[in-house]
Amino acid sequence: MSKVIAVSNEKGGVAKTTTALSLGAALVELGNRVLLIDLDAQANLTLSLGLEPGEAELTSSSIMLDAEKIINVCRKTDIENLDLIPSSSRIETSEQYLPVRTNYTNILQQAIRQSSLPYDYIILDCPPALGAITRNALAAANLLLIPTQAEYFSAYALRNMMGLIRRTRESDNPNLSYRILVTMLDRRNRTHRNIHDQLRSTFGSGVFNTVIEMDTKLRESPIAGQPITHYKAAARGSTQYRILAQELIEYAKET
Amino acid sequence: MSKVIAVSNEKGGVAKTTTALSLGAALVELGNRVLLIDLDAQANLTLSLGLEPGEAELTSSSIMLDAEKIINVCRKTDIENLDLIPSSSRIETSEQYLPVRTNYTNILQQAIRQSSLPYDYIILDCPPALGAITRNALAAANLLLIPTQAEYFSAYALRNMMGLIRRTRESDNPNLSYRILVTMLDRRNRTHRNIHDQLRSTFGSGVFNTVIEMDTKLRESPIAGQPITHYKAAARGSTQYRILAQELIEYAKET
Ligand SMILES: Nc1ncnc2c1ncn2[C@@H]1O[C@H](COP(=O)(O)OP(=O)(O)OP(=O)(O)O)[C@@H](O)[C@H]1O
Ligand SMILES: Nc1ncnc2c1ncn2[C@@H]1O[C@H](COP(=O)(O)OP(=O)(O)OP(=O)(O)O)[C@@H](O)[C@H]1O
Ligand SMILES: [Mg+2]
Ligand SMILES: [Mg+2]
Repeated sequence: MSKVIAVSNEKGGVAKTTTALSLGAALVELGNRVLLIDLDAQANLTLSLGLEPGEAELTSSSIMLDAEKIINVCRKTDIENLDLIPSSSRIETSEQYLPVRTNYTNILQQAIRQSSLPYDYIILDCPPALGAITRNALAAANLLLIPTQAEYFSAYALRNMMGLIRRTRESDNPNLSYRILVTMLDRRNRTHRNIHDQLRSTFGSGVFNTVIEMDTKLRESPIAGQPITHYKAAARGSTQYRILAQELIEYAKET
Repeated sequence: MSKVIAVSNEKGGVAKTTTALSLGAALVELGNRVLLIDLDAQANLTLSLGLEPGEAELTSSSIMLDAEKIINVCRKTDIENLDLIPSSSRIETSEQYLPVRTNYTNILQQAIRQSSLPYDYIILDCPPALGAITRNALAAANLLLIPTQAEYFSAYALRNMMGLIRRTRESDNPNLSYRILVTMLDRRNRTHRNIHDQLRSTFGSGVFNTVIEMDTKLRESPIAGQPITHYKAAARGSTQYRILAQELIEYAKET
């Protein structure tokens, strides 16, 4: 059984895509087989692996809208043991077409459960919204990883997310757990330090110990079409996402 | 006739809300009457003026979904001549309910045209998506202001936006013009400098001369529930958004 990790936050620009890619690559380095699923119409995860969004015939929309089997949509990337289901702008239409179907929030969960996939981890990159796609991701996930900047709007977004977690547990996925990941932290910045402290005191063990700090190499690696661990193996971002991967594996063992 | 400015970018976290608020406040300082309309389910613009999202009975959803008159939904803020139409999470449902209506992209344009509003400028804060709400904003706007970080994903998002501008001009709003605003710039950062140069050489006069640089005071002001111009009048962010307001007024005279 693959462990499914949804990476989601309604707030935009908090490093959802950067985290999905970097964590996936770090898990592969530790000997795991990983599938990344790009669920965002922006297709930034697809782009960050050097692929041209919109070129692939089968994408995550094929699964969500056309009931295509997951195994038919997976494709290899340049990184051994890191596969991808690409996205395209078509997935934007699922916010309109999915909610009219009964049990529309279970589509992804069923698609994953019905196929015996050869992956240790499946990582879902979500769009910055709490619509039909994100609900599907939460219903399908064992763990919800919430990248959060130590800033006011990003911390505030956690309030809506806690409500969606509760609703998802009641309707589709009683065992859904969550963990907050503090991203893009600038330790020299007073607002960042204050809000970081508040997050830890409010959420306690609901926050990963690992923190991802600002590292400009994380801005550069998508331009090269590679995860940070391959682009600059010794960068601070690579180190911190590797530590995150280890903490995640430990956490997955307990649940 | 009010000048309508839509602030939109599919990419998340590029300072759409910060720009809508700061520009609005700077235009008020220059003697204009300004209405801010929060069209995002996150309701960050509402929050940044010290209001509790979800508390107001009438919101932007009332206009988009219930055909409520704009004049009935406007409310005063603590800032003289700066009014607000708040948002709530309900507006998320418009991605599902609007597209089934004929001419659904004209709802906001018609609502604005049918009321003679006492504002010099109306500023629309959009969600990080190119769905039904953003299409309404582009159809209603005289100018589309596109906040853009000098980073790879943000610059890439301009490609989809150019397509949507073309489609909007063909279907709803032939006179829609656009301007890119470079935001959150760190001049010491090589990626930022490179992409900034590329944006100017690609888009030429389609980019505002004014640039908004990183300024941590812009992170602090929403916590205080005030625009930067009121929170720290002498901050770099205040100065740069005031310069932007002046450049915008000049530009509006020409079109
Ligand atoms: N630790 C970091 N240090 C510096 N830059 C970072 C870091 N993490 C991410 N970035 C950059 O910040 C921007 C936002 O990150 P990213 O696009 O991954 O966020 P997102 O949450 O996926 O955004 P969206 O809401 O649009 O999907 C990107 O340009 C990315 O390269
Ligand atoms: N020039 C700046 N310097 C420093 N921080 C900034 C600047 N502009 C915006 N910010 C901060 O960056 C974050 C993103 O800005 P903001 O929320 O306005 O972006 P947005 O595009 O509206 O995001 P979303 O896509 O979620 O709606 C916020 O925490 C904001 O306070
Ligand atoms: Mg993303
Ligand atoms: Mg915003």
